[in-house]
Amino acid sequence: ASSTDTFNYATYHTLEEINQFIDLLVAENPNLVSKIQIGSSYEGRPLNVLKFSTGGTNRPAIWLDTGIHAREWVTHASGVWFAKKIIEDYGQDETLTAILDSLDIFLEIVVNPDGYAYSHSSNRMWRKTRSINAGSSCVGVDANRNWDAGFGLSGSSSDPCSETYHGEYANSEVEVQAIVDFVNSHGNIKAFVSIHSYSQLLLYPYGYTTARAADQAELHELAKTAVDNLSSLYGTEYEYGSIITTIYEASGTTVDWTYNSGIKYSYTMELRDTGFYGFLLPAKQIVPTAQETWLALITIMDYTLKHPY
Amino acid sequence: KEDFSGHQVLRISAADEAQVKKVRELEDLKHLQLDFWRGPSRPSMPIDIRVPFPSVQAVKVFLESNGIKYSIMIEDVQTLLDEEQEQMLAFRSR
Repeated sequence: ASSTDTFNYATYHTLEEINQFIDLLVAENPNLVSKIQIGSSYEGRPLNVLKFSTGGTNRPAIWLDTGIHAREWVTHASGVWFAKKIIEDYGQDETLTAILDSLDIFLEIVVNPDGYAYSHSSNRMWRKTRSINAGSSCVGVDANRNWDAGFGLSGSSSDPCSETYHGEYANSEVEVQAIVDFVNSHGNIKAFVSIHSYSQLLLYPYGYTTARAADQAELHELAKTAVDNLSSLYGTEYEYGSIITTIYEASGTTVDWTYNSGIKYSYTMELRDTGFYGFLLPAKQIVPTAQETWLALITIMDYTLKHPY
Repeated sequence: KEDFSGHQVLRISAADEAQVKKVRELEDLKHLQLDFWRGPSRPSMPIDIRVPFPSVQAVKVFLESNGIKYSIMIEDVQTLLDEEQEQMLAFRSR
C-alpha cells in the first residue's frame, strides 16, 4: 500500500507488511504518532510500539497490545485497524479526542514477532515465542505464562514441549522483559489491555489465585459496560469476569502482573469466535471483529480518563 | 511449511465436571499430539481440540466410549489454511 488509506484492513498481513504499515502511519501523522522500539525479540526483530500522543511529558497512559500468541492472527489484524482508527477519530470523535488530549496511548501490534513470522513461514499453528529451551528439543515459551505473577504455579506447564510452558524463570522471554521494563520505566500507565483470541471473553485479574482483586467490583462493572457496548454492534456475545472463575486457572499472565504492579484497569480480551473457525477466522471478519472490539476498548479508555487514580 | 492435511478440530461439549475431567486425561496422552485450542475448564464452556489425522479415530473412540458429545468444528484444517493463503495471495497480486 502506498498509504494507510489504501492499505487493506480486511486481509491478513505478514510481519513485514505490518511493519511497513507502522512506518507509513508514522510518516503520515508525525504530530500524533511515533514509533518506539522497546527492545529486540529473541531472533533480533525490533519490538515496535506505536505511541499516540498530543504532547506533554510522561502523561498518564493506556497500553494496548495484540498478538502475544502468534497464531491468533485476528488480534494482529485488529491492532492494525485500531491504529488507523485512532488516527481517523482524533479530532472527529469526541470521546477519543478527549482521551488523547489528556492521555497517551501505546499500542504494540506484534508482541511476539518471531512467533508471528514463524506462523507465516513454517507453522500456522505456532503459539509460543521462538526461544531455545536448554536441554529440550522443543522450542518456545508461552509468553502469557512468563510474567512474574504466580509464576510457575498451577495453570501453566513446566514441560518445554507444552503449549503453556512457562519458561525457565519469570521474564525469561525478552519480549516479556521489554514490556516489563517499559511499563516500570514509564511509571504512569493507568490502563493495560492485552488482546487474544478466541473465546469472546473480557477478563480481569486474577488467573493464578481465587483471591478477589481489590478492585474487583469496579472492574466487573466496567467489564459489563464494555461488553454491552461491544455487543451492541453485531450482537456478539461475550462473557466477563476474573480469569480463574470465567475460563480457567492460569498463572504468570500479563494482566495479573500489571494489576499487581499497580495498574488498576488491567484487562485481557479473547476476541471473536464464530464457532466454525477458531484461530482460522476468515479475513472478511477482521474488520467487524476490530470494530466491535474497539467499542469495548473505547469504553475502558474513556473510563480511565474519567476515573483517575 | 507444516502440513495439516486431515487434521480435524473437534468441539467437545462436556455435560458435567466428570466429563471435563475425562477430557483433561487426553491432555496427558502426549503420543496423540493434541493441540488444545480451547482447553477444558467447566461444563458450560466448549472444548476445542485440533487432532492430527493419525489420532482422529482414537480420540473419537475415547469420547464416544465415555459418552462425551462432540461435533466436528473443522473437517480439514489444511483446506482452511489453503483458502487463507489463496486469499492473501490474491490480495497481493491485485
